[in-house]
Parts: sequence; structure tokens; C-alpha cells
Amino acid sequence: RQDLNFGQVVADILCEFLEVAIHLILYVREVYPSGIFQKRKKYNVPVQMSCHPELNQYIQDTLHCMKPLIEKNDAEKVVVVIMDKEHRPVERFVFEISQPTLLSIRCVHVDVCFCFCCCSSDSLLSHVEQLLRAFILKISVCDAVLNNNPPGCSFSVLVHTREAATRSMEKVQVIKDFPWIVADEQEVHMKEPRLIPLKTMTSDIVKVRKLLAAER
Amino acid sequence: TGSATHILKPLMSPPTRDEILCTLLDL
Repeated sequence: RQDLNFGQVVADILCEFLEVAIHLILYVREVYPSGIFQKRKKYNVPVQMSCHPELNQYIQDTLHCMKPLIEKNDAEKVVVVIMDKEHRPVERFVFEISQPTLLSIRCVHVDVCFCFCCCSSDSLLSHVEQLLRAFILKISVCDAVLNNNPPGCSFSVLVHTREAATRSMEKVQVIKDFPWIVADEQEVHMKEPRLIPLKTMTSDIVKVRKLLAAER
Repeated sequence: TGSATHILKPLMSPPTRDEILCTLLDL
């Protein structure tokens, strides 16, 4: 248990959460036909997840490449962008991610070990599960506060990272044959977006600071 | 300095709605 790598644990939890969140956003915002989604249970709530192999593989590859950045605390934001037929962003779901500082990582690491060794790991995991569930529930109902998107939309996942971290992304490219490029300005910025704060969450081991939806 | 923010995205695009509809029809 002392060998437990805190960064990896956080990255695992966040990537699993982002996977569920991306599937749910694509379902709720009707980017794909509802027929490819199946009801599953995650974080003890029903969610809709795609059962289309090609789409699932794409989402998995995206998260696989992102994981090393999250592990090293190099991913500042993960943004799910919904684009219209002309590839202009019409909606963005912004996940601002921050991990505790190195010092607090160490402290929390001890806490985690303490929880695992002396208490029940169930209480810690159930706390994180509760927080992530709240995010998922917010996404499930976000269409109530968002306008309908035009037909024929697509999506993209953007990662805001520090310049120096781009090298590790290049490393992953070689392994996964899933190259990443710098996003075009027009894919990133929206003119006068309407910002809708959906949820903020903090816990000792995972921090997803803010979930924002922005629409044109 | 290495501190500037880069915004990265996968080079490949996800399958489009139409592509997915076609595969559903094939099935």
C-alpha cells in the first residue's frame, strides 16, 4: 500500500469519471442517436453510455493519452466541445482540474493509507463517489438550462496543458498512434458565450474545481 | 519558460452521426 502512486490513483478516478461524463454529454446533448446508448449504473446512479465500438474506442484512446498529463498534474482543463456542421463551437463543457499541491499530496497519501489500513476504504471511496455522482446528476439535467443544438453536431475533446507538458503527449503519440495537435483558434473560442456554472467539487484526493457549460 | 498554456486535441475526429447511422443500418 505504501507503493500506491497517488497521481495514478487520481488519474484513474478522473479518467473514469471523464469517460462517464463524455458519454452522458453526447447522449444528453443529442450528438449521436439515442439508439446507440444503453442505460448503465455508475456512481450508483443510472447513466447512458454508448455501445458503439468505434465511438467507445475513440473516447478510450482520447482518455488514455490524457492520463499521463493528469497523473503529472499537467492538465489544467479538459473541455468537451460540441461543434456545428461548420465546425464552429456551439457549446463547451469545461472541467477545470486541479490536484492538491505536492505537500498536500503527501499528506493526503498518508490519509489514504490510514483510511485503507485503519479504517474502512469504503468510507473514503463512498465520499468520492458521492461527489462524482453530483457532477453526473448535474450533467443529466443540464439540457434544462441549455438551448437546443442545431442538427448535425459533432464533438471534440480539448486539453489545456502547459507548454512543457506537450512533450509527454508526443511520447504517447508514438505508443498509441493517436496523434494530438494544437487546436485551431476557431475551435477554442466562442463569441460572447453564455456561461452556466454547473458544479464545483473538492475532496482531499480529487479536485474537479468547476464544471462550466458555455453556449453561443 | 514552458509555462504557456497549450490547447491540444486529437488529430483524428470521432465518428460522425451520419457514419454511426450508416453502421446501424448495416446491422
